[in-house]
Amino acid sequence: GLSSKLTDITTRLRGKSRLTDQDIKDMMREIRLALLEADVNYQVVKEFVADVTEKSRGEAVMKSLTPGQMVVKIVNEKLVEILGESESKLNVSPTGFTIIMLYGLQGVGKTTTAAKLALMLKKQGKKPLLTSVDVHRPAAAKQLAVLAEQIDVPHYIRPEEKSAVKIAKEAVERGKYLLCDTLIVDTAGRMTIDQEMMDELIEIGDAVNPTERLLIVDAMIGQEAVNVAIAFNEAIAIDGFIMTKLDGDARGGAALSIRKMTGIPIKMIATGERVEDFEAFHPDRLASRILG
Amino acid sequence: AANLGIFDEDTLDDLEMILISADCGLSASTHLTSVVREDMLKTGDYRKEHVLGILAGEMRAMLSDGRIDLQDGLNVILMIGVNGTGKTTTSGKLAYRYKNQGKKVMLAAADTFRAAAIDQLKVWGERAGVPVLAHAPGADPAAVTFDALQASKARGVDVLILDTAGRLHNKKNLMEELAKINRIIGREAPTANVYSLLVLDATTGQNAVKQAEAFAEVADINGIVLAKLDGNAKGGVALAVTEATDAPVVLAGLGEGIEDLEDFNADLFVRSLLP
Ligand SMILES: Nc1nc2c(ncn2[C@@H]2O[C@H](COP(=O)(O)OP(=O)(O)OP(=O)(O)O)[C@@H](O)[C@H]2O)c(=O)[nH]1
Ligand SMILES: Nc1nc2c(ncn2[C@@H]2O[C@H](COP(=O)(O)OP(=O)(O)OP(=O)(O)O)[C@@H](O)[C@H]2O)c(=O)[nH]1
Ligand SMILES: [Mg+2]
Ligand SMILES: [Mg+2]
Repeated sequence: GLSSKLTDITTRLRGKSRLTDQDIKDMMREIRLALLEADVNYQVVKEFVADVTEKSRGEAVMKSLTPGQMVVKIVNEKLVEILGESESKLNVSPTGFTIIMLYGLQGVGKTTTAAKLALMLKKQGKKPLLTSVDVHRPAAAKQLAVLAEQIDVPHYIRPEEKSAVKIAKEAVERGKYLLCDTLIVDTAGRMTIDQEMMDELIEIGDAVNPTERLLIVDAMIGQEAVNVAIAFNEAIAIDGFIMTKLDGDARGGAALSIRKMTGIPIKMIATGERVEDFEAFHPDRLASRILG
Repeated sequence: AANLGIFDEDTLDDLEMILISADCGLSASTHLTSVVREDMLKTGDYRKEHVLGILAGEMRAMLSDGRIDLQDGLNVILMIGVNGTGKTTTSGKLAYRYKNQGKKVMLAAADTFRAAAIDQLKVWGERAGVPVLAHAPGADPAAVTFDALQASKARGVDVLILDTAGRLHNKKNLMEELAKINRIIGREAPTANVYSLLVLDATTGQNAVKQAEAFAEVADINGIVLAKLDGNAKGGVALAVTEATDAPVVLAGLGEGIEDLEDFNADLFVRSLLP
């Protein structure tokens, strides 16, 4: 991986008293390659390499007996710093009725994640209600219903209803009626350039005023990740994001890009198709995965 | 400055950024930029139209495209790919297309694992006017495959579209399950024209290459579908994918409706990648 490549470069430094500018350049090329291969946003890579270059010309590296390892350490620390310095707790409403809404592009794992969230909250002693306001995808409501039954969590669906806003409002009433303390709202996948669908999203948000707005992001997403996050953030003010499918071998560079460019924190990660495959995220683990 | 219609070192840097931002990947983007640079040095022609022409030509050379060629008798289209890319939706769109071409079509619900996967495909079958062969949820996908092939042969089906479960390519057991489905097809329908379609999500980054390579090992990819090309993502990774697998991109998914499927247009695709 990257660490071994960087150490290779500096191994040939043995006998040299200090890193040259060319040595640093060679290392930065490897870092840039690793990050772009990991789908980190082009601009984020540029800024990251510039920051690390500056640090690598500093006292600590220059005076070190193992400059290569120092650079690896700097890269790792910088990544963890960007990824990790955040509050990854889910917001809870002071009213005692918390509404969590999930958004994202098509197929990223929103419906599956909704069920995972519900199970997690249930295990924490909460009383969640699941609802689907996806009035577009065939059998979307059924999919959520099946998952809800698997985890023995109540669900509210309206398979024939065409208005997402209507279902959302009814689900709120349903949740309060059932004395639930959390409503998890699964929305339809959508393209951020689909203005009609973005309007629907804004309408749903305005109607139920979510406590926690979560963007669901697929680990394999490429360079568009930042634009997607920015677009959703501008439309609906994202509180956090969840990265899914981290059980694959996609490096997940989008996590770094989104965090760096929007400040939105990563709250959880999904690591499989089963409802149990859900964890808190560890910045150090994600950092080493991104570096490869 | 490209806005004067002239390319220079700055525009070449911009070019690399544009290509990387379109998910072409560092290797392809560097290659394309150096091809352009070499030509500019050799011909001395720095005009924008000339440079973009060279770029488009090289991209076009890297990309393989094609069409699904149906043959007489049974055609089995095997839909494969990682989770959530658009296999089931594309199955519905394809069923509709071939039904409208007067073919006898059948859909088979070989995703017996995911919640409501069978229900989802059944809705598409209704929309396309095509029967859906399905077992109960949790059934063996191999059994569904077997039944679908028998039914297709018995009913004189022209096109059998086998929708499989999403599977991450690094999961050995799931890839083995796919290899088994493939073996069953080869055993039960040895004279059928088998067309294995890998469905890629156009928003995917460099992992698409790993996906394609892994799937090619177990199911011989005949064609690629670039789904969700109606979004912002350019799908530039298709260049690296076709280079790595020799499989042509044959279809573009351009939306969530049953008619949102088009033959892949390589020239249009390349043009969308150009600055
Ligand atoms: N391997 C793996 N698969 C996942 C994960 N999360 C979701 N999936 C799968 O990804 C596919 C899509 O999941 P969905 O929950 O339907 O995604 P969605 O965002 O609700 O999709 P749309 O509603 O159509 O936009 C399904 O096959 C899921 O089983 C994960 O963490 N790992
Ligand atoms: N905008 C757009 N959305 C698409 C396209 N193709 C599929 N989708 C959407 O992507 C989501 C996932 O599609 P599916 O057909 O369920 O994907 P899949 O590969 O069968 O998913 P799994 O079986 O869970 O692995 C759905 O919301 C589809 O409507 C496309 O070409 N454009
Ligand atoms: Mg969904
Ligand atoms: Mg499917």
